[in-house]
Amino acid sequence: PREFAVIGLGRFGRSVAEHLEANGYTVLGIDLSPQIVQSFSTHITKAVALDATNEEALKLVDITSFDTVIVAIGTDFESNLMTTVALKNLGIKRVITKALNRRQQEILLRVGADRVIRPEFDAGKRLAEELSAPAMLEKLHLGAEHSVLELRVPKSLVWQTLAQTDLRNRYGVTVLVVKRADKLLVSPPADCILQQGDILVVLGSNEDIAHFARLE
Amino acid sequence: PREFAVIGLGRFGRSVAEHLEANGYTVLGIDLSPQIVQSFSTHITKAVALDATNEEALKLVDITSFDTVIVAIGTDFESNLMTTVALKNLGIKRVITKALNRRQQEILLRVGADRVIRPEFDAGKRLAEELSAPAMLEKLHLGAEHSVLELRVPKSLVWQTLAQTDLRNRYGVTVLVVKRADKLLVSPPADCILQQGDILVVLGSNEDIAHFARLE
Ligand SMILES: Nc1ncnc2c1ncn2[C@@H]1O[C@H](COP(=O)(O)OP(=O)(O)OP(=O)(O)O)[C@@H](O)[C@H]1O
Ligand SMILES: Nc1ncnc2c1ncn2[C@@H]1O[C@H](COP(=O)(O)OP(=O)(O)OP(=O)(O)O)[C@@H](O)[C@H]1O
Repeated sequence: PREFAVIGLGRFGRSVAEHLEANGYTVLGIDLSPQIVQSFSTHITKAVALDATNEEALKLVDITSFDTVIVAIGTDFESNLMTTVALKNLGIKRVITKALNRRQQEILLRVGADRVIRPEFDAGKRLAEELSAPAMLEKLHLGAEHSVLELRVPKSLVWQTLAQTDLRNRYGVTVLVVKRADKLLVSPPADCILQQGDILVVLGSNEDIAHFARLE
Repeated sequence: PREFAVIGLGRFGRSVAEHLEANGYTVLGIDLSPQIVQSFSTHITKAVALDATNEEALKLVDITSFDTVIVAIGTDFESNLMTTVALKNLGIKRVITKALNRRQQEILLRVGADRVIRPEFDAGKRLAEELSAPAMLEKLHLGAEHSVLELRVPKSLVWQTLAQTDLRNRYGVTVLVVKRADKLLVSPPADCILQQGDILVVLGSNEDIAHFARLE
């Protein structure tokens, strides 16, 4: 799909719209406020002022030509909800809606939102995760039970070979990549000596990764 | 560090506090509003109502015993700014502050915030990235120039061996792991046949990863 519609040009909505445009997509921005539409119209393909709870108004801008619409109306939950319902009534294939809390999230999913995002809640969770594992740089989840973790090499492993660290037996993690300055060592050999400043990319079960991430 | 203080118990602040507690840390929550403090006091170690722009009030709760304080006061930028300044004046080692936009971010960094987060902006960017690469499940950045991407195997590669896909030459990406149902194949062999439903973990430069992510 080459085009997206974003309804509600608050901070979250504007960010979605701008980043999609930056990735080469066509974005239609919709907001109740003409001033907001005016100030934003230079940033995206097209922006129109209308009340998105109004199905007729949505039809006028050909909303059904979009298969994904993002609803980013925050404070006014009733409008957020009514817009989501209107979009599903019009047959929009994928409606992604923002919610402020879990109660709102449940209601939106019940009325047909395909996905509900809580930006502040997610951002808080991410920050907490980063603060909890200070050596950790980034993490991705691989299925429900495993993770790939990027972290600075723990001090206690520096100057050992990978074989000596015996990570798979001691911690249950596999080293996929060692990044050393600009060099990437993929599937590094057993005699690879870990150095100060190395960045490791490791794979393991979530539990093993959590333990390994706290190594000093 | 086993303890954190979170000032401003809005949605973002509460989420940071709750997730840190869930990870076993001690959290002191601070908010201007006694009702908010009251309702939140069951969720975290301790919560107190005070005006965080007041250095004397901060000293009374022994704020200097924390080496990381998160400032999550959103709407009232002046309070957000004054609290950040007060904390740095009191010698707090790491102050992480929330900002609503880039202008605020610049000002906060200038007065000494060690890190500034824009939750709604970041969440919008993440959603846009996900929508831009639909096969992509997760991504982590490895240095400034490389990424590790997790994605569903593109249809066009199914039934080919890794050798046949020739990914390193055609797309510049290396397959680190193939996840097949619950099995993880690390550093899979060249004769590994890709199957429908496989999940790939690949490494490459940001550019190569971006192209590969759009394969059908
Ligand atoms: N019925 C409606 N139709 C179209 N746009 C609407 C409607 N109701 C509200 N909006 C718009 O939605 C936008 C976002 O709403 P609001 O600012 O309340 O959300 P927010 O959650 O505070 O935003 P953010 O946190 O993303 O900055 C506003 O610009 C507002 O004009
Ligand atoms: N001077 C202050 N001292 C302590 N707490 C404060 C002060 N000023 C504001 N707060 C608190 O900060 C909290 C968060 O502020 P606010 O709700 O404006 O932010 P927000 O950005 O809308 O929050 P979120 O988006 O995270 O829900 C409020 O609960 C408010 O009581």
